[in-house]
Amino acid sequence: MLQCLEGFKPLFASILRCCDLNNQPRGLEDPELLARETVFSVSEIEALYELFKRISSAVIDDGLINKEEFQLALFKINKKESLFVDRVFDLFDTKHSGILGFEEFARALSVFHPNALVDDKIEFSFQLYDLKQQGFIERQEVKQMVVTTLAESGMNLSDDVIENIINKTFEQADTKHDGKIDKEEWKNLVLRHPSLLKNMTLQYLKDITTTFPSFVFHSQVDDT
Amino acid sequence: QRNSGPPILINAFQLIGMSSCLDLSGFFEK
Repeated sequence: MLQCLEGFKPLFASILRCCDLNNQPRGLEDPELLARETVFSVSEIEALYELFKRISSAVIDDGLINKEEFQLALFKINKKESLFVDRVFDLFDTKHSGILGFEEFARALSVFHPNALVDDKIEFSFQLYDLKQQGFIERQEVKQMVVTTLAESGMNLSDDVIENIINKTFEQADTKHDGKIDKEEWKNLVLRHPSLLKNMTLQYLKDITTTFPSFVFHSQVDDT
Repeated sequence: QRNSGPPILINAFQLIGMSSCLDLSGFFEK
C-alpha cells in the first residue's frame, strides 16, 4: 500500500506547488511596499500587474519584459531600432539587466502618473534627453534627436533650418552660455514651456483599475 | 497684415516631443 502512495508523491507535489497559497505571482511579492513608494494605490499596483503580465507574455512568457515586448506593447508592430525607445527602456531598466521586472515597470510608470511630482517628470525627461548620460544635454545630442524625429515622421528640413531651431533652443535654454544644457537650465526651460513635458503624463494611469478590472480576482488586499 | 506662415516652433524639444516613440500611451491601447 505504501509503495502505491510513493508513486503518487510527484503528482501531489506538483498539485501542491500549483495551489501553493503563498506562491506570490512573480514581481508582485509586495504590492503594499510598491504602493508606499510610488503614487499608485495597492489596487492600482495590482491592476498595473495585469498590464505587465499581458506585455511580458507577448513574445516569451517569462514574467519579464524584454525590449522586443516593450516595443511591441507601444507600437503593436516590431519597429526597427529606435533611439527613443532604447532611451526610455534604459530608464525603465534601473537594474541595467536588459530586461524589466514588474517593480522596475511600476516605479518608472509612476513618474508618468498625473499625480506624480513635476520634479520627477523633469528629472526623467532630462535623463531621457541626456543621451550620453554626462549630466548635461549637448548641442550634438539635441541635433541627433531632432534628426531622428524628422526621419521617423518622414519630415524633411534643411540642415540650415535644423541648425536655426537648435540655435534658438540654446539661446533660450543655455542661460549659462557654456554650450550645454544642465539640469537647472532644463528645469527653467520646462517651467517656462510646460508643453515640453506633455509626454511625461499618461491620463490612462488614472483609471488603470477600470481598464484592467481583472486584478480583483487576484487581489491580495482590501484596498479601500 | 495676417500672419499666415506655419507655426514657428519655439524650440527643438517641442519638435522632439512630437516623436511617437516618446508617447507611452500605446501600453494601454489594445
